[in-house]
Amino acid sequence: TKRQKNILSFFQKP
Amino acid sequence: MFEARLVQGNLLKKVLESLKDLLTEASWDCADTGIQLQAMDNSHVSLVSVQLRADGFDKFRCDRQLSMGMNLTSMSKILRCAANDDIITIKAQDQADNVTFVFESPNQEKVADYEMKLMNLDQEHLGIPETDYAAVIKLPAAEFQRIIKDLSQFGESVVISCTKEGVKFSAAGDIGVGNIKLAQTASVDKEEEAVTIEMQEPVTLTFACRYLNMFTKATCLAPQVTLSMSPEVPLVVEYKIGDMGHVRYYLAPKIED
Repeated sequence: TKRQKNILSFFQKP
Repeated sequence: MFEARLVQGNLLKKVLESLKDLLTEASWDCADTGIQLQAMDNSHVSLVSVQLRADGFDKFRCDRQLSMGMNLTSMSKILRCAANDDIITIKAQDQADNVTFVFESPNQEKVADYEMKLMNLDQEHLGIPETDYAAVIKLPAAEFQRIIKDLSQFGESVVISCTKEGVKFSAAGDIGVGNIKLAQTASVDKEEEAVTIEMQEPVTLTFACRYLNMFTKATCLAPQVTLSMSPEVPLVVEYKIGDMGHVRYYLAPKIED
């Protein structure tokens, strides 16, 4: 099974 | 003083239609270069980025940078009051707590203005790294919409798989399995009907149908959509807004734990 990733785990906060 | 006038006002109507299901509120950042918006959906699975360049407007004035926080449901309600051929002007004073939308009929015989309260929203712009994508697929936007709609009947996820031969969309669920393969078009009469694939390496990724379906609300904006994919990074779904900018949706993939 695959799990939905969060977009925040790819793009950095400033 | 901020003022932006767009003769092709229906472009703005379409931009709002393509955002309002995904975002309830967001800030429009205005500068002398144009208007930008970046926001995540509530569950932080996707991110939307909109750019409207100043030179795409028929008149554009922005004396100082301003960030206009708006309830997009309200903005969409107001823009639905504009006819498709209306000229739309957005106006705000510096440090104002409201924004005005003016809709003029092409013959100037009907002029409507709507004022809307602005909101103070927490700004949290994410840094999107420059990425050389492993596969860039361009296809008719209506075709992509149809594929996602059809496959959504089968399951919650769509697997997008790109190879030299073409791109394959698949979904599986209780009722069975669906596969749709698109080959690169050899020759087409109209450029907008073409399917083109630029591929560095084959890539297969899984995405939630729910979000892809919401992205296809932007189908009215452009004849073609561009999908950019690399292993284990968010998918980019891009629609051009005439020749003045774009709406880009970033969607986090589903990944094996």
